[in-house]
Amino acid sequence: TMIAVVTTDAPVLPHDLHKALARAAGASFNKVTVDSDTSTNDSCFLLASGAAAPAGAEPFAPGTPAFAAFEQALGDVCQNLARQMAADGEGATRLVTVNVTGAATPADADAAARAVANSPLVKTAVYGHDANWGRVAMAIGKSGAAFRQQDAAIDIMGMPVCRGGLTVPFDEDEALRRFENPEIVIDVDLGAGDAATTVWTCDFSHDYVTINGDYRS
Amino acid sequence: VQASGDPAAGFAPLRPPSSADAPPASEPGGVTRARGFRAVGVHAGFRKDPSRLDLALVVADEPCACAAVFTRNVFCAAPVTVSRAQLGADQPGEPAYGTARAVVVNSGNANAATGERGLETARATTRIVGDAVGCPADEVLVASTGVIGEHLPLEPFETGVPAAAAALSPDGGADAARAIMTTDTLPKEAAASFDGADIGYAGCTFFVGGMAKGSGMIMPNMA
Repeated sequence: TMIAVVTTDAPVLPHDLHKALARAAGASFNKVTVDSDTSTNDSCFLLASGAAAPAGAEPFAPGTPAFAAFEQALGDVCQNLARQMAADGEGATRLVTVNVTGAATPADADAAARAVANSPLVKTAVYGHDANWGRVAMAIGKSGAAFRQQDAAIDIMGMPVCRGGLTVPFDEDEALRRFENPEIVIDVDLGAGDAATTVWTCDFSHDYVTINGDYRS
Repeated sequence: VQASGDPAAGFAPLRPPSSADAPPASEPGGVTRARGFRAVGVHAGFRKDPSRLDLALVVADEPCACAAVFTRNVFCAAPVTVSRAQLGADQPGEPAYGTARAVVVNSGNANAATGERGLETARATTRIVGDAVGCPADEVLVASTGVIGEHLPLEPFETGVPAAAAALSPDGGADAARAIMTTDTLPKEAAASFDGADIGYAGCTFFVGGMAKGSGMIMPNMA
């Protein structure tokens, strides 16, 4: 379950606050997956006191620079919290960031990124420090996103590992060194359009099973 | 083609490292970084371990604008149903916004799959918090996290909420962030600010701050 409480001292009216929160959550919390399971209790509250504005000041109105600045700060806070959640996923040893570009539609970008981020085989490979890009290819291929395999490209930790749907020889020792980073970045270009997205997850370790095999006891 | 992980050997990376890839920086503080809010985290008794905080309270000095998004899981918990209704949304997915004064969160028990009894517990919680902080029950939002399918006892709220309300502080955000943890290994806080000078609010600095928990059963799909 995720629960978040966010506050601001900016003056924002309730209906505008909701629009801003929906956008921020859509680009942050709703882009996190630890185990592909959606909780019964997920909730995110946003409260605006207006206490930093002079008495009687006009509320921030959508379309103004003030509202844009507020949305930027809100988005930063939500994305920061979302990344913390992924990094602290049960049993996690690594934060995993999956960037998908070149998708035909935003829905395709999301489907492909989520397929990679939810794949137990990709997540265990990350845990094992294995740059096993074939599992990434498998995940995007089964995702339902529209693309041609000969147009796909994959990087792991900034290292090209697949181009044109085919393997690219890479330095395994360098890959192992890069897997020491606390954040593992997987980049995928589907070569099918201009849509892009980012999904955050974590690796999958023995501890996830230990924690969840014992949760109620 | 002879290539290696070295971009110079053949293929350029899809995403050259740049500052644009850096995650947003966070300033110190969390849910009480913004002015006008106090918070607290206490052990109320939802958990057996008395050293473990299990009740968080975030309270605005005055009733304020509020919005929320909630899980789309059909099997949504009682606190989701009650809080959504408090913010004027009768059905899942309807925009939920209005006025609120307080948010109360317990950890250790999700109050999910608990039927009418769970709903009444969530509603009673809003009354208890409202009495303690001095606001109507309909300005209190409630959330729970923990085990699904067990009835949430009301007694820890009856004893814990008055004690929590008495300890509310502008410095209480960190304890509140700890109190909502379940299998999380770390509390999660973040804050950001922006200057009002160039946006028509000269002399003002605005803050956004927050706390979150989440470690397992995580693929939020909130609307």
